[in-house]
Amino acid sequence: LPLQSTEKDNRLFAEKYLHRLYGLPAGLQGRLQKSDTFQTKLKEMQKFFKLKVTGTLDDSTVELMKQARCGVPDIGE
Amino acid sequence: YNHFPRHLKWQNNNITFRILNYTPDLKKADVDRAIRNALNVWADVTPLTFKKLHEGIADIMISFGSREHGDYNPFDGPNGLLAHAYPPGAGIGGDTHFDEDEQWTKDSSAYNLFIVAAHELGHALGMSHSSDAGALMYPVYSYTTGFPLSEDDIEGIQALYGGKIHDLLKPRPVAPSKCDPDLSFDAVTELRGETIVFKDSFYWRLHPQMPEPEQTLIKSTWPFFPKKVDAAYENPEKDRVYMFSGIKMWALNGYDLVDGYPKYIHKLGLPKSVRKVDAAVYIKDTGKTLLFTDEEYWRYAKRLFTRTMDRGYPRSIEEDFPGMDDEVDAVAYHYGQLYFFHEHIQYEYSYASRKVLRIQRTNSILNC
Repeated sequence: LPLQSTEKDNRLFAEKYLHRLYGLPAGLQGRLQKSDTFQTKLKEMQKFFKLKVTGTLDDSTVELMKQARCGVPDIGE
Repeated sequence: YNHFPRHLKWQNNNITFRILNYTPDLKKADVDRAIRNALNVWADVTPLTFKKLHEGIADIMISFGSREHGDYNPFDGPNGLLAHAYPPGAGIGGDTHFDEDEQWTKDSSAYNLFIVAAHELGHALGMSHSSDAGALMYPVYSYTTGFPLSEDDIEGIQALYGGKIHDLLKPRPVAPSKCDPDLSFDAVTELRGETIVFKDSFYWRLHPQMPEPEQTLIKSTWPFFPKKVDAAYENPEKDRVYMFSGIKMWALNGYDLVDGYPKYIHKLGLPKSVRKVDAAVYIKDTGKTLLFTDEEYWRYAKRLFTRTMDRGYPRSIEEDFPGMDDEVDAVAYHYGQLYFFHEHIQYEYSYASRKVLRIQRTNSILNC
């Protein structure tokens, strides 16, 4: 369904974002990460940007992930 | 602000840099100037000096590249990741890469090279990302004019290198915190279904589908606009938003400035003694526009510039809006109710029955 593919696209986009910028381990391409690892990293990102820490890919979080930005990770090395 | 782990920094203050190649988007001289100005931003507040090399290895090697460009840290095409830089150190340490797939500009029309370079060179000197939306080291790109470093940035870089502060430098403002209990608003307006709340040099954007308001620098969206907004309102029938600052007013069609603006507020028939509009609102049900200045307010018929202010105005706010404060910071109109904001209090006022229905904190509309 379109909704499902959008959700899936957002999820894959978010995984790539969190992998590049929050140290989410690289999952198998195309397969969805285990949800607790993903959720932990997502919460780190929401906390950094002072969003509501929901651990879910809500609209505000996806919107912020899509904004043009610097490619240096937000935490750690 | 944040530093990289182990507070990585250059061990001597005289740093060298070299520009290895140039983007075709700008003249070579424009790139040279953007990079030099970006380095000067950091030199202005620290003892650091930057010497340009034209050959050999420099501490900071600057280049433009796209997709995989030699550091196993590929760019992603237009938008998304704009650039990256490495913390101080030997080899790739300090190196700064810009994504050639971006459109690089020297104004606000696309990605301003000076602003991105000032951010990336912050990394090359040891600054990591800041979570303060008003800081240059905030990860998300936003266009701004004037001196780009905020207090937060300056404190961070001086913690690494010590510093000097020029009293002529006015650091970029720190972003207001939406849940500060004493928060007051400068202005509130609707804009095509969203609510825009102005405070200092920032605005929050509230969208019914987005649980969290999004904070942005005013100049990042409206570069032509002055730093602070006094009042704003939308006339949805004309798809216009009117914004007031000092004795001037701007008309926007969406995010674009309408030809012929800014105009002086006195063209509305306001006396010269009025030097600013505190709040403004369009009452959809009556087609009337209300402008609030100090303890009074003015009412206009449908078309603002017919110079016809309704007879018998200005009138006293206290008399016509009993139960309200006698001054207003901002006002909005939703479904028959007026929402007046004064300092940290929000008054929900029934326009029909002329009375205050509810009192809340100003920032309750920001999910606080």
